[in-house]
Amino acid sequence: MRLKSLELIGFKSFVDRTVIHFEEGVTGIVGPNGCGKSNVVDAIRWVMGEMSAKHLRGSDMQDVIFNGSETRQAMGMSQVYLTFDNSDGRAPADFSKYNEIQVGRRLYRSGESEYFINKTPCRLKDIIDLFLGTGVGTKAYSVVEQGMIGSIITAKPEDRRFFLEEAA
Amino acid sequence: MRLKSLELIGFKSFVDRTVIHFEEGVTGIVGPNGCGKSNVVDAIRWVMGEMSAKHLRGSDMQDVIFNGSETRQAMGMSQVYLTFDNSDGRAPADFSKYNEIQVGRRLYRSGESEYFINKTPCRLKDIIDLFLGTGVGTKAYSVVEQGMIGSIITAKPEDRRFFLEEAA
Amino acid sequence: SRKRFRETFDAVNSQFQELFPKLFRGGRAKLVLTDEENLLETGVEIIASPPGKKLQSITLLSGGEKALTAIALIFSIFLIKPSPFCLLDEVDAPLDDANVDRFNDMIRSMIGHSQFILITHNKRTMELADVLYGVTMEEAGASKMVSVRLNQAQEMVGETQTAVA
Amino acid sequence: SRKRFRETFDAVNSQFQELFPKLFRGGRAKLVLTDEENLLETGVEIIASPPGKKLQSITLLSGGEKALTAIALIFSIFLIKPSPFCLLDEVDAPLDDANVDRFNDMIRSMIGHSQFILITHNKRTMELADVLYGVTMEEAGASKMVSVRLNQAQEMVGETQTAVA
Ligand SMILES: Nc1ncnc2c1ncn2[C@@H]1O[C@H](COP(=O)(O)OP(=O)(O)OP(=O)(O)O)[C@@H](O)[C@H]1O
Ligand SMILES: Nc1ncnc2c1ncn2[C@@H]1O[C@H](COP(=O)(O)OP(=O)(O)OP(=O)(O)O)[C@@H](O)[C@H]1O
Ligand SMILES: [Mg+2]
Ligand SMILES: [Mg+2]
Repeated sequence: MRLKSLELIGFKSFVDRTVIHFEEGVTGIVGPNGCGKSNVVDAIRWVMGEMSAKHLRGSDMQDVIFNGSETRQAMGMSQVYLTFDNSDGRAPADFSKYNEIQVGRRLYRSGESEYFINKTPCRLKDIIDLFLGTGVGTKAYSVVEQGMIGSIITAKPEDRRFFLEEAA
Repeated sequence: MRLKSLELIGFKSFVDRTVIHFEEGVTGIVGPNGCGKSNVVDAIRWVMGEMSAKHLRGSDMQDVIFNGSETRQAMGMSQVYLTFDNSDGRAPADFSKYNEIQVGRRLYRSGESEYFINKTPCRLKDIIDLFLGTGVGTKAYSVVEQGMIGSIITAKPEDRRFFLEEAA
Repeated sequence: SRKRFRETFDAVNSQFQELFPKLFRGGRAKLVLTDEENLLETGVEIIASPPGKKLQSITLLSGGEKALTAIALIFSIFLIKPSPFCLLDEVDAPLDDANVDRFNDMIRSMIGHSQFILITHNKRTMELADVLYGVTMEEAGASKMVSVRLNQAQEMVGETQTAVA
Repeated sequence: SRKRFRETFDAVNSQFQELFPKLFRGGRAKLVLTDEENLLETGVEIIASPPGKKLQSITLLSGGEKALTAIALIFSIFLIKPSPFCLLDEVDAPLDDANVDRFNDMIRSMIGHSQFILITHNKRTMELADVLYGVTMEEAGASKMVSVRLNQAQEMVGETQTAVA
C-alpha cells in the first residue's frame, strides 16, 4: 500500500483544490515558514482517521476548515482524499481486489462529518479498521510531526513507552 | 555593566582552561553539534548563581564538573570566572569604585562550593545580590537558552506570566 | 505586587503590539490576561495573526511563525526592562531566510541598548557579529574555543564540514 | 500483552544499539526499562554516549545530539515494524551539516523498505528527493503547491528569499 496522491479542498490554508502526486522513493516538500507544509501532514493524519483536534494543532475539529483570510471568505466545508496504490495487494480482504484504494473525509461547519472508501460512504470506524488491517495506521513513528523529535527526549519514561507499544 | 571575559576550567566539556573575550556589540559563537556552545551559556548562568541543576540540563550540580572522556580523566573541580566592565559605574554601592568586577564559582566533587567577588571569598547570596542590584540578574529573558522559544509557546498561560514577572 | 505586574503587563503588551508587525512585516498580535480580577495568579494568553491571515489560536501557527512570535515577546520584555547583555542560543533555528533577515534587522536596532551574544548555525546571523568564536572538539569530549573570521565560521557550518566529519 | 511488549522492546533495543553508532559514526546507546517487574506500566529510559564521550544522562547532550538520538530510536522502531510510508516533518532542523549527511545516508539505506515524504528547509536533504513540491502563499493565507526542480527548491530557501519577502 503506497501513497499515490493527496487531494485537499478547504483544508486549513489549502482553500483551493490542491492535488499532490507521490513518487515511489522520496518526495520532498519545501517552502517558507507558514506556507502550508505541515498542514499537508495534518491533512494526511486527518483523512486517515485522526480523532483529536489537539494532534492537528487545533482546539476544535472545525479548526481544520479554511477560516478565511484578508482576501478570501471562510469555507463551509473541508475535504481531503488520499489515494493508495494497492498493486501489492496488501489491503485487507474486502479491498484486496482493488488496484487503488481512496479514503475520503469531509467536515462541515455544522459539525457534520462524512467518510468514504472508494467514493462509497462509510463510518470513521471503517477507515480506521482499513488502516489497522494494512499495518499502515497512523503509527506515531511513521508520521513524525514537527517537534515530535524533541518530545521523545523530554518525555517521561512512562510516556515514552507509548512509541514502543505502537510497534508491538 | 557589560561582559568583558569568561574563563572556564573543568566546566562540562571545557576540560582545559578556556578564556573568551566579549566585544561591545555582537559576539557570535559557532561550531558543530555537541562541541560545547550551549555549555558556555550554562557556565554564564552557573557563575551568576544558578541554583538548579535542571536549568543546566543536569540532575545533580556535580554534572557540571568535567566527567572524563575517551582520552581524559574526570576532573575533581569545576571553576568559572566572569569579568564585567564597570566603567559605567552601574555596580551597586560596595563595588561602584571598581573598574572591573569579577565573579567566580568553584565546585568540588566532594560537593563543596566556593564563591568569589574580585578574588575575595564570599557567599552565593552575595553574588546573587550583586546581580539583583545591577538589574543584570539571570532574568529568564536575557539568557534565552536553546529550546526556550518553544516553551514560551507551549507554556500554560499561568506559567507564561513568569516571564513578565521577571521584568516587573 | 498587583500594581507592578499590571504596569509591566501593559507596557510589555504595548511594546509587543508594536514589535510583532515590525518582525512579521505586518499582521497583529496582543497579550490577554486570562483573569483580570486576579492579577497575582492570572495567566497570559498570546493572540496573533501573521499578515493577511485571520486571527486565531497561536497553536495553529507554523513552527517558524510560533518562533518569531515568541521572539517578538522576548524582545518586547527586553525593551521594557533592558539587561546590559542578552544571550540567545540558536533562537533563529526554525526561521527561514526571510525571517532570519528580519530577526537580524531587529538585533541590529537593539545593539545600542545592550551587548548581544548569539549562538547560531546560520550563516546570515554570523554576519552580525563583531567578533566570532568557533568552538571545536578535535579531541573527543574536550572543547576548545578559537577566534575565527567570518568566512572560517561560515565554512564551519557549510560544505566543508563533511570533509572534517 | 506483556509478552508482545517484551519482544518488541528487545527487538527495538537491539536495533537501536546497532543504529545509534551508525548514525553517530561511533559511540553507543541502549534502552533500559525502568521497572522490569511491571511490563505493562514500565517506562523506557535512553542511555547514550556520542563517540569518545562518557556515558551520562541524555539530558546533558546537546540539542543536535538529542535530535539524532531520537531519530535513531524512531528509525529503529520503524525498521522492526515498517510502515509502507514514513512522513518526516523537519526532523533535520537541529542538525549541523555533518549530521544532516549521516541522516540522509540512513534515509537512502531505508528507501528500499518504504516510501518517504520529507518536509525540510535543508538544501542537502532536498537532494534526496525523487520529486520536489514547493508550497507557496503568494496570496496571503492561501496555500498553493507546485512541482519544482532541485535548483528552484534550493533557491526557495536560499539567498533569493529576501527578494521575495
Ligand atoms: N483553518 C485554517 N484556515 C486558514 N489558515 C489556517 C487554518 N489553520 C491553519 N492555518 C494557517 O496555516 C499556517 C500554518 O501552516 P503550516 O504549519 O503548514 O506552515 P509550514 O509550512 O509548516 O511552516 P514552517 O516552516 O514554519 O513549519 C498558519 O499561518 C495558520 O494560520
Ligand atoms: N560534565 C561534563 N563532562 C564532559 N562533557 C560534558 C559534561 N556535561 C556535558 N558534556 C558534553 O557536552 C556536550 C554538549 O555540549 P553543548 O550542549 O554545549 O553542545 P552545542 O555546541 O550547544 O551543540 P548543538 O549545536 O547541538 O546545540 C555533550 O556531548 C555532553 O556530553
Ligand atoms: Mg511546519
Ligand atoms: Mg546547543
